[in-house]
Amino acid sequence: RERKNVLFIMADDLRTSLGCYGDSVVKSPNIDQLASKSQVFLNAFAQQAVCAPSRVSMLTSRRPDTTRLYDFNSYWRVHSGNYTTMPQYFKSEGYFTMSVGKVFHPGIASNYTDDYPYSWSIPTFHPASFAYEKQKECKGEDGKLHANLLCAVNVTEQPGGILPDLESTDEAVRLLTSRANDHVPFFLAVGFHKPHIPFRIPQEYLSLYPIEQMSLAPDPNVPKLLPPVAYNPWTDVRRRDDVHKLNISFPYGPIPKDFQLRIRQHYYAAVSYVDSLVGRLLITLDELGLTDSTMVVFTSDHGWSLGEHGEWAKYSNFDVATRVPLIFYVPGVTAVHDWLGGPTFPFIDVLTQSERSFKNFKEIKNVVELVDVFPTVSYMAGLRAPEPCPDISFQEELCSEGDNLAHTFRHRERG
Amino acid sequence: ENEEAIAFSQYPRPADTPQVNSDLPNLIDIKVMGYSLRCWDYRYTLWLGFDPKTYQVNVTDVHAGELYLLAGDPGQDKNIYSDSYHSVMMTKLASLP
Repeated sequence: RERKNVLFIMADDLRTSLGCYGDSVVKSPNIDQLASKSQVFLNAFAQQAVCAPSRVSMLTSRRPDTTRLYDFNSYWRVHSGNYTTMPQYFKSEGYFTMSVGKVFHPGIASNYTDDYPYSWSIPTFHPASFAYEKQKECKGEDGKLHANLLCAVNVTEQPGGILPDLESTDEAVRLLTSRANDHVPFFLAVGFHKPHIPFRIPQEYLSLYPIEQMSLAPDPNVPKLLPPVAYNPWTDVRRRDDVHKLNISFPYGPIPKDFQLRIRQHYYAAVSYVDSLVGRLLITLDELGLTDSTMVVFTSDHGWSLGEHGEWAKYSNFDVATRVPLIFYVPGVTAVHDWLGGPTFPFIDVLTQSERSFKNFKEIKNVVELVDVFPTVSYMAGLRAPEPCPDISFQEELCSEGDNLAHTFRHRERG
Repeated sequence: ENEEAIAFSQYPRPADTPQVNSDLPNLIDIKVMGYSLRCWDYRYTLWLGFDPKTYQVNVTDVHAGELYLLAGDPGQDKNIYSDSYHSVMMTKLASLP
């Protein structure tokens, strides 16, 4: 089988609030367009709803009890086992592997190198403007700058006149361009920082979600029979200046309703912002003639509770925190070449064409897991999927604790 | 391909009640691990004692449980966990990876 390039796109804290997952509020036309030519896994779940454990689990295809990473404070190769990662596997098979933005969780969890050189052919690109992400860059009503949760900004007024995900997209486009005419297949992973908090996003995306049209979560209260151990008190949100000022009681809150509406407005706006960046990557594939030779995977590390159960975070086992988008575009399999020559993924400006809608090409309703991604991407790209792990696999460098979902692309779903 | 599709997740906690580090406890502080299995029609979670030094979970040390039947409760707001379900579901959990 011919080997395909891989464009692997990850969002951060993106729940299934997308048009292609049935969300009627969000405006995500570029991701919906991708889904219309892809296989969409409607019920895909992360193994642990927090960044580093989930990303390491997905990228090694091992569950947290095998990576033994439950926090942000260890590197799996020295802490549990020298497990081969998905990009490392592609690299070992002759691919040129590249990483932009947040793919691995930075810091000790990826050995302060994003697992370079094991996983990547070149060092990871990190946007310089991320240095300002948690600083006082949000203009408040008092005209001063604060470290707010709600942080819609005029990009031209930000340090460097840019935001991290815009910078990452520029770099990803540059890397795609540099590889377009090379005979060596590539694996490019692009990790966006949004819609993770703070919602430091271009302010124009807020206009897509007028506050008077926003609604609260359908179940905004902490359920009466929820065991206290299952609840998370969303301390990262509480620490932001604008939330801290609300003087919300710990641990159960609640956040005032008008502020809840604004959080939801900003989250949705952040999703539309990410959608526009995904659209830029996809039209770049078209412009470079790569659409027919590149599979595209779109997913997230986990979800986020938008007020459901009185929570505003991941950090739980609720479906809103663990369920993720998982979309596979495989040229020749989920879509056929358009011989009329039109672009496969024309860019849709969500700010002017927000009402564009699409129908999914194929949906899989059965539950799947992010540990399934490694074997499935490998197989669908034209490599052999790693073998299933034995029950105890600490000494096994290359194996998978997930399933190869390739059969779902060929057969109708059962059950 | 004929097996029931199931997805697992887990989440650690430092204590049975919410505290400042409940969201993201350091490994050494983890005392409880919530293991979830979910399929088409339900989500079942057991919060079990966990030893961060040995990484061992104590399946007899049940701190809490959750069971949501998704057909009538898609938002997972009505926890119907009870001991009557417990033995059946524990058998199922123990037979899975």
